[in-house]
Amino acid sequence: GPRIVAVINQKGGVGKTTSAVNLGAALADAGLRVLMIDLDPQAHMSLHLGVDSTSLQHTVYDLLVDETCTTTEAIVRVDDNLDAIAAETDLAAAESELASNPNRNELLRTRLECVFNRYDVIVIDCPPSLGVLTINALSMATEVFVPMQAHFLALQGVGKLLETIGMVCSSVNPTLQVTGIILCMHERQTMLAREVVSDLEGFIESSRDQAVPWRNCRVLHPPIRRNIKLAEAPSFGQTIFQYEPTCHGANDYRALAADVMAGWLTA
Amino acid sequence: GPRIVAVINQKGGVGKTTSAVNLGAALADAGLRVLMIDLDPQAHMSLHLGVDSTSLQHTVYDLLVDETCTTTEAIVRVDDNLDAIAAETDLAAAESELASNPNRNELLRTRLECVFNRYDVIVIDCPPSLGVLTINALSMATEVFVPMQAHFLALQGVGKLLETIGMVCSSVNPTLQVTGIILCMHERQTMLAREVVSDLEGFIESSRDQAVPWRNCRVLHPPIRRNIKLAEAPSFGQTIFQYEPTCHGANDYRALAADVMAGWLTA
Ligand SMILES: Nc1ncnc2c1ncn2[C@@H]1O[C@H](COP(=O)(O)OP(=O)(O)OP(=O)(O)O)[C@@H](O)[C@H]1O
Ligand SMILES: Nc1ncnc2c1ncn2[C@@H]1O[C@H](COP(=O)(O)OP(=O)(O)OP(=O)(O)O)[C@@H](O)[C@H]1O
Ligand SMILES: [Mg+2]
Ligand SMILES: [Mg+2]
Repeated sequence: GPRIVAVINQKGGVGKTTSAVNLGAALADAGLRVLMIDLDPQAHMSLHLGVDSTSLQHTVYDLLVDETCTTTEAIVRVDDNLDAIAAETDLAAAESELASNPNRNELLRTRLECVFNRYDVIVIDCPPSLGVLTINALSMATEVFVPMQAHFLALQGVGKLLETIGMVCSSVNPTLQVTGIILCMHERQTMLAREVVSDLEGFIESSRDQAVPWRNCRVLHPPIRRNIKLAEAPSFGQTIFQYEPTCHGANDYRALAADVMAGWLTA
Repeated sequence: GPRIVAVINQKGGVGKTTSAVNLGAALADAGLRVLMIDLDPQAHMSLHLGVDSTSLQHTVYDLLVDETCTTTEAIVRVDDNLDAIAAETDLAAAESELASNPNRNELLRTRLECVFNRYDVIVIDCPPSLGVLTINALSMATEVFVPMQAHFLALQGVGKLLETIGMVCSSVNPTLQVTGIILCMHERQTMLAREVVSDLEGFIESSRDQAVPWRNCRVLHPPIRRNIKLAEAPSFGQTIFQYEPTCHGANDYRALAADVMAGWLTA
C-alpha cells in the first residue's frame, strides 16, 4: 500500500502545514502520486493549496461523519500527481460529534482504504492537538514526521508527543514508526540550534535498542531555513514550487524530499 | 486596582510567553510592581522565569481547585518588583475538573482579588486555546494584548479570537478592551509583513466607531524583531534583561513597555 505520513506536533506554529504541503508537492514533482489530507479545522493546508473548502460539497469532515459521502467525492485535483482532501471549520465539531462512536479512532483509515491503490504517498496535516483527529492520523499512518523548531521551549513538548504516539502504537497500530524530525525555521549558525539538535540526536541515539516507535528515527536533512517566501506562498494559494521554485525554501524542501525518498529505499 | 493584562492568542507559537515575560519584566525594571501569572499547562512562563514549578507546593492549579490553598502561598518572588504564580502540567486537568463548577469562569479573579492592592500590573500568560483557563483570564483582565506574527495564516485566526473575546466581554466583563497587538518575530522589510500590518490597521480603523472591545485597539510599537537571544533566554530561566540586556530583543521589549505605559497615561 502507499506510504502514509502523518505530520504531527501538538505544539502550534512549528511548521507542520508548511512541511506537509511542500514535502508532498516535492514528492509529486519527483513523480510520486501524492494525496494530501487536511485534518486541521484551521484548514491551513487547504488554503495553502488554493482549495476553497467553503465552496466544496465534500470535505474530510463529511467523510468522517456522513456515510453517504464517498471518498472519491471528497478528492480534488491540485496539480499533476497531486490530489487533496480539504478541511473546513465544521471539522472543529468532529471531536464532540464522534465522541460516542466506538470506531471514532479508525474512521479515516476505514474511509480511505478504498483509494490506497491510487497513491504512492499520502500526507496528513494534523492540528496542534492530540485529540481524535490526530489519533485518526496515527491509526492510519505507516510513519510519523515531527516538524519542530530547534528552540529550548520546543524540546519540552516532544516527550509528551512521543508518549502519545507510543500509546496509539501499542493499542491500534503496532507497526507505526516515528521516522523523521523536520527542523523548521532553522537558524543553523546559532548556538541554541546546535545545542537543541545535539540534545535531540542524543535522545534518539539512546533509544536505538529500545522497543519504542522512535528507535529508527533520524533528523531529516537538510534543516529548512527561515525564508519569507515560504510564508508568502500560502497567501497566493500556492506551494513553494508554484510560487518561487528557485528560492532557498524550495531548494530545502526539494532536498528534504530526496532525503525522505532515500530513507524509504534503504529502510 | 491594578492593570490586568491578559496575553492571548489561540494560535500556537506566536510569542505569547516571550512577550508576557519580557514586557512584564520591562515594566518591573521601570519601577512598577508586577505579578506574572502562568495560566498554561505547558508552564513555559514558569520555565522562562527560572521557577521550578515541580518543586513548588502551590501553583495556579492549586489556587483554582483547592480552597485551602491561599493566594499568598502560591506567589513566588522572581526579582525586584517581580512576583509570579507558576503553572505545572497538572493544570491540563483543570478543564475537565472545573467543568461542573458553576463559578469556573471566574475562579481566578475570585482568588486573586485579595492581592490586587499589592501590584500595579498583573500579566497573565495564556495557553494556545480558548478554554476555561483563557476565559478565566478574560473575566479578570482589564485589557487584552494579542501577540501575533505578521504572516498570512496568522490573520486567519484573529476573527475567531475577537469573536470569543466579544462573547466573554458581553457576558462577564463589559469593560474589557483589546488594547494592543504585539507584532512578534517581525521581519519589517518584507512585503508580506507590510501587507499583513496594513490589513490589521485597516481592520482596526473600520472598527473605531463600533461598540466592540477592540474599538480602541492599536498596533503596539515597536514590532519585536526576530532575535535568537529571545529564544535562548528561557533555556537559562532568565528574562531577556537578566540574560542579554543590550541586545535587540531587550531594546525592543523595553521600548514596547514604554509605549504601553504611554498608552496607559493617555487613555
Ligand atoms: N521556513 C520558514 N520560513 C519562514 N516562515 C515559515 C517557515 N516555515 C513556516 N513558516 C511560517 O510560520 C508560520 C507557522 O507555520 P505553519 O503554519 O506551517 O505551522 P503549523 O505547525 O502548521 O501551525 P499550526 O499548529 O497552527 O497548524 C506560518 O505563517 C508559516 O507561513
Ligand atoms: N522575537 C523573537 N525572536 C526569536 N525567537 C522568538 C521570538 N519570540 C519568540 N521566540 C521563540 O519562538 C518560540 C515561540 O514563542 P513563544 O513560546 O513565546 O510563543 P507562544 O505563543 O507562547 O507559544 P504557545 O502557544 O506554545 O504558548 C519560542 O521558542 C520562543 O523562544
Ligand atoms: Mg498547521
Ligand atoms: Mg506560551
